[in-house]
Amino acid sequence: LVELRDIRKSFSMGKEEVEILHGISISVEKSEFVAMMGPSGSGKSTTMNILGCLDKPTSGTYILNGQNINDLEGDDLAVIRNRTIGFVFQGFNLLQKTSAIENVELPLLYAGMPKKERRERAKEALIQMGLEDRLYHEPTQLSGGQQQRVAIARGIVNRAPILMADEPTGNLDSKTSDEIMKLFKKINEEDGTTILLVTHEPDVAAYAKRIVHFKDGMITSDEINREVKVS
Amino acid sequence: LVELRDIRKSFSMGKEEVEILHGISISVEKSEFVAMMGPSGSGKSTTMNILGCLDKPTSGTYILNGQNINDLEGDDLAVIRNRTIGFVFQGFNLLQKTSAIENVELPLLYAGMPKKERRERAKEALIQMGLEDRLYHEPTQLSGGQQQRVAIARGIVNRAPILMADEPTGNLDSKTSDEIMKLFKKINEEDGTTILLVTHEPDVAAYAKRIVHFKDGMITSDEINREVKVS
Ligand SMILES: Nc1ncnc2c1ncn2[C@@H]1O[C@H](COP(=O)(O)OP(=O)(O)OP(=O)(O)O)[C@@H](O)[C@H]1O
Ligand SMILES: Nc1ncnc2c1ncn2[C@@H]1O[C@H](COP(=O)(O)OP(=O)(O)OP(=O)(O)O)[C@@H](O)[C@H]1O
Ligand SMILES: [Mg+2]
Ligand SMILES: [Mg+2]
Repeated sequence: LVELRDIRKSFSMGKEEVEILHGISISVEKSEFVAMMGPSGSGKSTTMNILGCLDKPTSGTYILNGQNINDLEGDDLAVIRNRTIGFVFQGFNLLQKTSAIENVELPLLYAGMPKKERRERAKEALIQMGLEDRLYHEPTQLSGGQQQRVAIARGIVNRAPILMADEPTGNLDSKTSDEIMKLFKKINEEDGTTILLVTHEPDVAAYAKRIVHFKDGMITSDEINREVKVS
Repeated sequence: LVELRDIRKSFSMGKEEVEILHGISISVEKSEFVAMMGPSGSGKSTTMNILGCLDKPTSGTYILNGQNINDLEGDDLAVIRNRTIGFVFQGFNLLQKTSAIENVELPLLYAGMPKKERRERAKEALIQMGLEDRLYHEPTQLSGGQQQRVAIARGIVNRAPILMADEPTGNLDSKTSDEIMKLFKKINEEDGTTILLVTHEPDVAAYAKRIVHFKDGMITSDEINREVKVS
């Protein structure tokens, strides 16, 4: 379903080119639940941004759902992304001066869903995140963990076949983290949603069925998780 | 050194007033190392913002270093804050389009330190954070954990008597978190820096000598940590 082959990514800093990803290859089947771990700066978010069609690799191939992503541009890419992927950003990326519910409605708006139905679905996703009394708060009126949960709600609201979450529990207490992970496990097992999750926390990675380790822009291990958290 | 008495804080949402802190009282002596924990939304950052002189309570008293903070305004408040407190924000609050080193120099600039010395000190703080090859990167050119470490460097660079850190390790892997906590422990024990730290992680709170629990805008427990992490 998701396949990266020898992905390299460089950024230009002034006149210099710095290579950050040195040939990342990974293949994920439908309904897998994969956790990605590794030290700060090892290339996890850079890889997630390529997987989420938010950034293009410098070289290498990305095949998503049978489609070579390098062949797509602009609107075509945006449509595929909206239909296929729910994305939770490490830095939340919520729209300022916009309520939680409107932030969560955004992917549904792009999908062409009518107003009444959008509002229903967004409300439901926020209730699942324990935020039913924060629907109309704007980001500056929310705690760090509440903002994080709005970002998660926005990532799951369109029920896309793939959920990509970049450190979704960094600002959450362990009880709330656990609840979020149980919900992810549920949508993976009941809806067949494929999940790619970046995390620093072993307790969170424990829910995944496969764990991929990053170091210095390369994948150093990719193994079945023999101690999957059952409940 | 730091004393809050019956602090209440309300926010206005449209025509409504919502009380978030319902009478917070806490007293911290010089060179203490206190961790504050509690569920998402329980009022930790709101309390930290009051302690950091970034926000005023709706009622109650804040005495900092013998001075009643309610009596101070504008520039006087800013001077006291700059001289007394190093603050690490939960959301980092780095200046965009500004390099890491310039971000870290900011508190020193306000303190009137000359350019050459500022640059030296900022560089040293960033090296302590493992960021010596990221000095000239801007926030968008840094990973989440690197941005967090720039925010921490900025909080410790002026070596103020009090360090207030709001969830400083949320985006860091456990090895880096541990290194940061050992550094905090060192500045607490060697320099006598008073540390107030908000965290969701028990492994991080373990370094503190006292743990305060928040729930629904109130302090529910405040106890000596009998299992302080020695090393
Ligand atoms: N400007 C505001 N207007 C209205 N409500 C606010 C505002 N700022 C914060 N709140 C509310 O105050 C409560 C406490 O927020 P605070 O940021 O102190 O929580 P916290 O304990 O730091 O949580 P977290 O662990 O998620 O960071 C939250 O429920 C939040 O929605
Ligand atoms: N636009 C950019 N220009 C230059 N360097 C960049 C840019 N974006 C990221 N980097 C560098 O790429 C490296 C990898 O960043 P990335 O965000 O992928 O790390 P990460 O594994 O997600 O780290 P973390 O766990 O801290 O979030 C970092 O060292 C970062 O400084
Ligand atoms: Mg990252
Ligand atoms: Mg907070």
